Amino acid sequence: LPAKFDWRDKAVVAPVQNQQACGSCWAFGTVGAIQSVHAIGGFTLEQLSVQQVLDCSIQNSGCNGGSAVWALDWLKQTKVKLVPQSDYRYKAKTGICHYFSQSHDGVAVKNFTAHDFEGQEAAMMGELVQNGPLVAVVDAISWQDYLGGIIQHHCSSHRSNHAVLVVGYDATGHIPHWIVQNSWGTAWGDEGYVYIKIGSNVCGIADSVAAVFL
Amino acid sequence: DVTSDEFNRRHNYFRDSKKRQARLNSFSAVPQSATYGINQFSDLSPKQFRDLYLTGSATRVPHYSGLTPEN
Repeated sequence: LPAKFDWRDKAVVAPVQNQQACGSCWAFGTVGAIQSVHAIGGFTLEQLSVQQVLDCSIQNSGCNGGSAVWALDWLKQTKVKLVPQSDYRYKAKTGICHYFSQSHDGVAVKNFTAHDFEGQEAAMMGELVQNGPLVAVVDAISWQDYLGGIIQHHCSSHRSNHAVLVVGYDATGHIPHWIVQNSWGTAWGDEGYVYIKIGSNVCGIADSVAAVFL
Repeated sequence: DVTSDEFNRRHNYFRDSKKRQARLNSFSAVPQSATYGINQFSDLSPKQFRDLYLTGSATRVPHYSGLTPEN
């Protein structure tokens, strides 16, 4: 594995989004991974509709919360195509599901994997390099006050409450860390990103990790 | 638009957040460590923050065995 790997360097990661006052992290994480993997496959990086996942993945609870794994399972089972964001804009409110014909432009999920990588973060690095950005669910309680730097403390595992997109890692410095895109806008953290120490499941970063296949 | 009650409540949350940040920063020993301070969430109580933003559920998933359907 390379000592440093960042999918942003390949221009396959969309800009940081802002979920606003809606508990839609799970939808942002899911859609972030799909649009990146689609771009890695040689297509133009295009923002796909978070609102579609929010409204239509009824196993989840829209702005009241949900699971990225359930959203991916819904996309896989139904073969629903995620349409471009421009066709189904984000409103930060749960709404009625809009249906599109199968001939409409969009991206379908063929498969996904979801694993607990606790104790195996090196394997998680391999999965990231091999497949693309990963959706992870973390404990983000201390993130209310986060400004930047690498989180090493105050972040428990096994108490996950927030979905994020892991876009890379950097093991070249004193503290190897994950590079994680959040969905709280660019004013939060380091331009919308947060860094988490690799190796001891800080924030539960390895507890529930999904990779997408298109 | 906030009422004075709401303003006072948020001001208290803001004051509490500064204490919380000082405690979190006390562990930041090395230069690259995380830093904590005032941001757009500082006038929310921890409960409000949790209820509004920490709504992701972790689904129980199998431990990674090295084998996936793809490989």
